Amino acid sequence: MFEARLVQSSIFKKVLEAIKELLNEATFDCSDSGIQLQAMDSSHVSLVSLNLRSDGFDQYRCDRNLSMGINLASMTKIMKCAGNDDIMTMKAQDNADSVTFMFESPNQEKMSDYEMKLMNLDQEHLGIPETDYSCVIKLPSAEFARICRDLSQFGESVVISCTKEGVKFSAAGDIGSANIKLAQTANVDKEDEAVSIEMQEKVSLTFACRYLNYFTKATPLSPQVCLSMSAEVPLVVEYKIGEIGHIRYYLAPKIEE
Amino acid sequence: RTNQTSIDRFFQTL
Repeated sequence: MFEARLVQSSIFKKVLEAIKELLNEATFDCSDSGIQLQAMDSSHVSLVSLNLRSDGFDQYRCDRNLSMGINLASMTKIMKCAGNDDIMTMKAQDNADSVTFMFESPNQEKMSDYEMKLMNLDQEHLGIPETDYSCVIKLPSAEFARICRDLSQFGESVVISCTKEGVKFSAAGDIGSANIKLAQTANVDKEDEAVSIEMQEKVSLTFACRYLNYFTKATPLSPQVCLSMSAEVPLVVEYKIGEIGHIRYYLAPKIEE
Repeated sequence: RTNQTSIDRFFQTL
């Protein structure tokens, strides 16, 4: 038996918004420790890794490990039926071929349940090594979304260069070129608005704008985003999900051949 | 020219 209850169903709505443009379907792996998802986009350029810890749920029970193959368009339809303030419970029997979503209004006067068929998905799991990154940049997530949106007007690629002084995002194309520099914030009253840089070594890497823009769909999940970079390895874009977990996107760099 | 690499190249399939 699997049962997970979340008072704020809006968190789950936001998680779905953050993955549904990048992935068509995905396997939600449920275990005693929580719900995990790992999936590559169809072009195998990026990888999404989602972790929702069991202790972040209001109630959580998972007697046996369960892999739920889910069509994300179908799940989006169901999550649209939930009010933002609704309490959500996901429920499945062991070896089930369906999962049930239950939504309760805050005053408990409206209860609805939706059963969704599960899919059998062939899933490839990739081993992601623990890495010490040369540069770790934390910045407001809305600022990052704005930068990705603005630069994608200029070209298909963004160069992210990080030094101790700051981080520079650049793009160039037919209409011209663009550079956005962010310095580390000196004095911050509000932590959410800070830009901080931890640098061991300078790094400059090129990435596809299109994918960065997909990642920024996670912006409503967190006021801050963390970018981790090392030479010639994938960029990590991480958004914390409240007290419950995180979503990480890995993006393969573009390399001069 | 820069070419897009694939994510499989960096992480091993388990």
